[in-house]
Amino acid sequence: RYKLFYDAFSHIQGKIDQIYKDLTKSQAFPLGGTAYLSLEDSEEPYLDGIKYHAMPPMKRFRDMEQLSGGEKTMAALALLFAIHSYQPSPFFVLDEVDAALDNANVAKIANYIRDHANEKFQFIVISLKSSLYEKAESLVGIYRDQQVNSSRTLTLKLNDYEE
Amino acid sequence: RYKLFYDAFSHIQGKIDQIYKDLTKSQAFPLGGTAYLSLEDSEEPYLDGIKYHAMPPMKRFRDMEQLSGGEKTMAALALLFAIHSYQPSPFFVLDEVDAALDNANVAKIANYIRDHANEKFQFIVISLKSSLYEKAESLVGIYRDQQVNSSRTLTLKLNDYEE
Amino acid sequence: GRLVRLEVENFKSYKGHQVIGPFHNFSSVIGPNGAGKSNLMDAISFVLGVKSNKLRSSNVKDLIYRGRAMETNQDSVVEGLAVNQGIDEEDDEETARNRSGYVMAVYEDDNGKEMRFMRSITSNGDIEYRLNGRKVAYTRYNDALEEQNILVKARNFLVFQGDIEHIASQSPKDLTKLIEQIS
Amino acid sequence: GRLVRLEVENFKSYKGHQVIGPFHNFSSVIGPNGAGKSNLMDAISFVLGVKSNKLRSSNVKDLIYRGRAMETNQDSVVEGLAVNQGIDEEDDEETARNRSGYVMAVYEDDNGKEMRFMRSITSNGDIEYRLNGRKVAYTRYNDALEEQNILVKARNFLVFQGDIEHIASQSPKDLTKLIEQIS
Ligand SMILES: Nc1ncnc2c1ncn2[C@@H]1O[C@H](COP(=O)(O)OP(=O)(O)OP(=O)(O)O)[C@@H](O)[C@H]1O
Ligand SMILES: Nc1ncnc2c1ncn2[C@@H]1O[C@H](COP(=O)(O)OP(=O)(O)OP(=O)(O)O)[C@@H](O)[C@H]1O
Ligand SMILES: [Mg+2]
Ligand SMILES: [Mg+2]
Repeated sequence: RYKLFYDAFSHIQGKIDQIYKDLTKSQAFPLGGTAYLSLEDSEEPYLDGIKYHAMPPMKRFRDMEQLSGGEKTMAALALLFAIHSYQPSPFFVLDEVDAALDNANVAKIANYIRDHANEKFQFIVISLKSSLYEKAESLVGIYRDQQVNSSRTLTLKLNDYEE
Repeated sequence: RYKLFYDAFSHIQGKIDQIYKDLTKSQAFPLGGTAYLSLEDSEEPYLDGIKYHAMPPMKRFRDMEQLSGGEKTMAALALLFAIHSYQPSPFFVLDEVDAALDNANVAKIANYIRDHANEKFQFIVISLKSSLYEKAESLVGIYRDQQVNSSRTLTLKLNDYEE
Repeated sequence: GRLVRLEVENFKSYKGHQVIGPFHNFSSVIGPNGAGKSNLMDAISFVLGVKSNKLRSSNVKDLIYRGRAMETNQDSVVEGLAVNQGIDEEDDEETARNRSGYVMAVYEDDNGKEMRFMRSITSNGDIEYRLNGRKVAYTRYNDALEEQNILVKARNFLVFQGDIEHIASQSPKDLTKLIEQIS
Repeated sequence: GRLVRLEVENFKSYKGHQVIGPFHNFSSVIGPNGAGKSNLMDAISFVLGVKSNKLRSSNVKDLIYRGRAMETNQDSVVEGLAVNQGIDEEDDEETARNRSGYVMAVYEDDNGKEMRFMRSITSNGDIEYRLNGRKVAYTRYNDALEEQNILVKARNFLVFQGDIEHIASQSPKDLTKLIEQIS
């Protein structure tokens, strides 16, 4: 049990920093931020807590609580993708995870998903922001049909996806 | 004590429906939705709970928990504005309250604020959405000055506000 | 593997039988507030075995489509309003109570083989599981999901509306629990 | 009345003395993630007397500006990174600990008379209140706010990031409490 836990932890620990860098790097900060996991008590790790630390580019080391809404969202997505790299579920369903993100960060998430979505890693992303959903391969549009008082759907394949 | 409480309750009860209608009416649904407060035990109201009910236009009566994220946001803003009508604080500070709103609802909130902001009722609204902040009278832009590692601000009066 | 499409019947705001999809490698779900986007995520979560309290519902019957009918007399003021807005009285209490519903996920595994996962709510509120059309027990159903690396207990691949910011600042104990579940 | 402008000194991400404003009847605060928008709201809340635990800080010293210095040796790996990104070592532990800070709100009442509310944190972590430049006790300070209909206990006019959806679905008890506070 200890071995399994430790395998998962060290795999995720090894991946988290690069994923966070991929999500936070920009022209202004080509190196991106820094992220890592630490064990509160390394004697018996599965008995104690794992602390997650993330530092946006060019910012000092600070408690996760003091990060802004958008900074926390980016850190959370990095953690989820790092966990996925150890235990790859076939698909992700994300419901308006971009709500707190500014346009620059929405673009980074959209690009990350486009680069990583494939036959074995599918993304279903609910979003209100055109800068995210216009990057998708297809859209599932949901509307309310007032006549029959019901939700209805239609799908649309976006041609330029092959870009 | 009972009298004061009852005054506040009945004032807010009297205003909430109209405010919610103002916030939810549209070309498709000119009448808007329905909202009201009810007392769980009207013998001693300040001992018991006040239940808030809001129904979006053309939808059935349902528990507040089953409303969508955007529907809850609109209902919450109506409640806050109704409470304000009884006890008018001089200003409101709203931090990204439009995060869960689609473009149509963002426009409704922006128009409501424009119509109600005046010398005695000031709005300071933090937003990432241009469809909201472009309706403001002035902007306070905040940026991070990397050289000195500090937040900095600048203000901009929007000319066309006199529209 | 991947999710190909969903078939729902009387699930939340989706009345009657509807096919949703196909889904691609990167599909985005869009639509106005209150249209039914999160209800679609609830349908995907439901078919995988997520409990109804995580789907904004206190019991499974809340997950079944309910029409426009007014429930209590408190609504009579509202009913009057509904009628004058030209809303027909669609659903009486009886019809709504006897309605059943289900969600079926059509899934394609890594070898391109199609699998059908179906979870239904019977008219008396029981839950049934079907794997490729055959009724099975929950444990068998969940085993088939785990074989596809779909670990519903960990749920690290489902991010519900409003939850994303809490994931980064969850307590160290919770993070340990999550890592334990996937290891 | 209305809020005219804010003057801050070493408050959260705002280094040194800065004037923010003027604010108009409808002012919008904009900027990228992490720029300092919510910190501005924290400054407005702080000057009105809201406690630091509601301002994402466990104690008042967290509200004082801290520069780039690395704190613990755990950061040495990070420090190396900071140096090679060309970040200068700005703040040592000593300077940060002795720093004081304040927020002053310039407010105009309904008759156009200017009032200045100032709340400061001294270098040893004490809090002081000043009304139009004169040091006063908290109760006097809060009375002056209540005369302007600014009821900090109810806080119904401050909506912090992420809180809006909970307001609609708060428990009936909480709603009663809120109505009690404003009545
Ligand atoms: N059992 C049910 N029968 C019919 N309608 C239902 C049922 N349960 C929920 N609803 C309706 O579904 C609507 C909410 O849908 P949903 O939460 O999916 O919206 P959404 O598209 O996610 O919106 P948002 O963008 O605001 O998050 C509510 O208006 C609610 O009344
Ligand atoms: N005492 C302090 N000294 C210096 N910087 C601080 C201090 N406290 C918080 N910060 C920094 O302020 C930043 C957060 O600012 P804030 O929450 O205001 O951002 P925001 O503009 O609201 O962003 P978002 O759009 O993502 O909500 C964090 O990066 C944090 O590190
Ligand atoms: Mg939703
Ligand atoms: Mg913020």
